[in-house]
Amino acid sequence: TVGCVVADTEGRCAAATSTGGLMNKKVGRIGDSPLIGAGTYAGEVCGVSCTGEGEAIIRGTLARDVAAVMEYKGLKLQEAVDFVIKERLDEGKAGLIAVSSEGEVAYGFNCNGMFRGCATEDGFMEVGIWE
Amino acid sequence: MGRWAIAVHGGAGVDPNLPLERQEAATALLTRCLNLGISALRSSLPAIDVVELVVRELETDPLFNSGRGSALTEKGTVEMEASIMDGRGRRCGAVSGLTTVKNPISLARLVMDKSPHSYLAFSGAEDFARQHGVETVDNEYFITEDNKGMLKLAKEADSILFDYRIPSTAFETCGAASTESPIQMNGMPISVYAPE
Repeated sequence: TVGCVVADTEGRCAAATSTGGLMNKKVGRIGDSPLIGAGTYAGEVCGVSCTGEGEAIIRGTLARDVAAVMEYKGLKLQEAVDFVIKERLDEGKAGLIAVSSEGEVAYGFNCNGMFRGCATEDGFMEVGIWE
Repeated sequence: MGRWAIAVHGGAGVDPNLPLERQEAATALLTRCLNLGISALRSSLPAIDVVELVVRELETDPLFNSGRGSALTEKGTVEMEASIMDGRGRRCGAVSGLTTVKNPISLARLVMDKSPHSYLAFSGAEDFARQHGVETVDNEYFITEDNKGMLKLAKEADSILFDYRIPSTAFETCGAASTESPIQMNGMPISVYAPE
């Protein structure tokens, strides 16, 4: 799975996710990526794209939950990502990237690595695989 | 005026033995995609156009599991899915079960912009693609030798395999498939749902 999340200078957030799914999957299997609110979500406060064990991400409505805990619990972006990865996945393994309308980036994962890159207007840029 | 921000990913659940040259190829692709997005943001492209532009780049490169280089079904074919969402107005589009559309994310964008729906799948999505003149290719285009090897491994392990590029030397199956974990999910052993 691949994904991109962006906040632009007008404070607009967007998210996009694309995948071939799981190797050796059954024909007709639908994963989390196309399910809005599970693998992909963008609202007024943030944009989120998820990857990993699709069935766990769907059951946890992972992407929407990041926005929900920001809206209803007042968490900041990275706190929201950490909370959702820690509390919403049961035994599932997954990762996600997120941006906020204030121009922050965050990511989190509970498996042994995630291919990710992030950058902000103030010059921060990071590309990584491992913890 | 706010500040821009961008993040990209290429999948979670990485083979701990991934060869260094594969790691370097992955970080090079992620860096290229970040820079593509950053220059689009500096040209004041709206967020929704930037995410589509960057994911198209990731779909076209065979390195990660999307577009060309997609994971294979149990029948050795490719079925792709994608979704896109614009936070302004919470508009969204999604597609599933694509077998010939070269860039699934752009079809999801068309579903959002040019259809009264938010999700089209399988033959309906393929018909919609043809109605809108979206570029299509043969299913073979999406299948790589790497992934044929990974499918063979997954079948030998009788599991749904992690989606990472298995080094050509090591042929051990992924951890979750070989150790039967007592944990169940949806009535199935958790090892069936190996992360991609």
